[in-house]
Amino acid sequence: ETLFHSRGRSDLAPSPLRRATPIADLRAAQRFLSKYGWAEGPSGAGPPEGPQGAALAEALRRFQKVNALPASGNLDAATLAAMNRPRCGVPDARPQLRDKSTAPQTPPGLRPRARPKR
Amino acid sequence: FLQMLLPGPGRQLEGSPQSGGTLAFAKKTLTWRLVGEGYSSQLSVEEQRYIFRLAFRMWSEVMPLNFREDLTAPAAAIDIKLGFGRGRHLGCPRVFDGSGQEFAHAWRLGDIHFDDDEHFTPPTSDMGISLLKVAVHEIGHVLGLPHSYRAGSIMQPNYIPQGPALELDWSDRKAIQKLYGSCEGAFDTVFDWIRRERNHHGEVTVRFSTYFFRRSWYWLYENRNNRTRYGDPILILTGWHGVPAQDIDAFVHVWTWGRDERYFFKGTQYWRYDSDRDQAHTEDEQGKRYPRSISEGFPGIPSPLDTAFYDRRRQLIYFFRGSLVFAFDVNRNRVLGSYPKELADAFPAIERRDHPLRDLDAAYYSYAHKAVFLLKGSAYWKVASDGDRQRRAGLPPNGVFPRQPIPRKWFDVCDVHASTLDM
Repeated sequence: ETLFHSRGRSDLAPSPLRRATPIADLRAAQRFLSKYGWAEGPSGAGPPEGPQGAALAEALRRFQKVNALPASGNLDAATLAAMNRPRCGVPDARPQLRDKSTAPQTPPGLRPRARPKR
Repeated sequence: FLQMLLPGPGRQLEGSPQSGGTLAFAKKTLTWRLVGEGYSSQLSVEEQRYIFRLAFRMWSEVMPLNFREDLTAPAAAIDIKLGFGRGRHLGCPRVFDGSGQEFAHAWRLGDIHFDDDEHFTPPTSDMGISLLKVAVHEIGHVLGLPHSYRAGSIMQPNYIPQGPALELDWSDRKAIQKLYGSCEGAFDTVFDWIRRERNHHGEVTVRFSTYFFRRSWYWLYENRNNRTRYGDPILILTGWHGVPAQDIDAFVHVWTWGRDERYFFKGTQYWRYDSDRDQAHTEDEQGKRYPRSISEGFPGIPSPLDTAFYDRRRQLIYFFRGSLVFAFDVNRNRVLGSYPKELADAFPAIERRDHPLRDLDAAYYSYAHKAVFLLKGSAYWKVASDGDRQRRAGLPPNGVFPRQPIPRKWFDVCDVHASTLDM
């Protein structure tokens, strides 16, 4: 049980063991950008370890822009803070890279085969 | 994590025409369940289920789908399953990260998982993370909505502590209606209700609200906000006292310098409503009982009625039944000699063959639009007002303009599942 003492459980205190590891360095930031769809490529399926180099700067810039942060492309403290905010686990829709329908692209393998024109 | 975004086996994979192929449910009523092995340890099960019921209802209030909690069907038959878990959970390929950062995730057309290491709280609390807000967000994903960066959207990826009341704003409504279309359906009656109030100068002011009645529930429509009241529809029983609980045929407000009489009509009877005491009269000043038969109170008027409205300028009540219209003179308490008439004659079509002809659902004078509307099914015909006739010479008196879809004038008048009407 998670520890609490007041009836309304307002003093609920998750155990320190089960806290999310803060995103505090470049590697964690790269993983964040890849996990939530900011890595390169139309389907957002960037490399598992995340964008590198120029791609990283570009991904950071995009992330900073939608979070109303200065789009410097640098991993600064404000950007790390934004990455650590409570959030939904579904990847983000990135306005620039996805088309209007913002529907996740079904991987080619699963796309229904088009019938050859008569 | 792409797998997580794809629907699970056996889900409906239908692109709806409005969405241009984005995945959307093709069923009118979706079932959901908080899975037994996924109860949170932080809130009582009842609280969790209540919050999810409210979350689903909030989407149902703005889109044509209904949501029903199903506690009995086999799990595989449930459309949306919700559950809490810590770290590795519920067979999900995505591991939760503990308190902080990721607090929930969803599979489109599939399921919703909440990280039970987060401090989820009920809507009444302003601490922790509102479970209601997160649930509404994740349900939005399951229904097909992506994240949005628009301020005020429920689909923002990051949690933003909510102000006093959580509601779906205009853009979220349009986004979901883009996938599922807008709400349609016939009404039993529509009317404006006049309220007399005193302002802080002590002067009497008049305000009005528009009501839409359907079966046993109703909506208040806020004309200035172009939407129904938050939390509507509610049961007629809860808002109106002493009138029938469902299937009301008509409402008429006889309002002149000397008279202020409000009547509900159903079947062969009518009720008079006391606005000040907010309940139907049981008898009049002479001790005569209500409800009464329509033929007694309005001689010459048949019943049951389709609908009726009061024309303040001419001090006439127009009663509609089938293809006939009866104009009733409230001062002489009788039907005008030249009536009944065919609906198509009394309210002629301005464009040929574009006319409701018979069996109206509602006839309604709107103070907001200063015009009469005839409603039938999902369409309305506007009756040419004096202003219209001044602007366009040659329009016939009481001429009706071509049909228009109701949802394009009155927005988000949506049903919810009967099991959530009392919320």
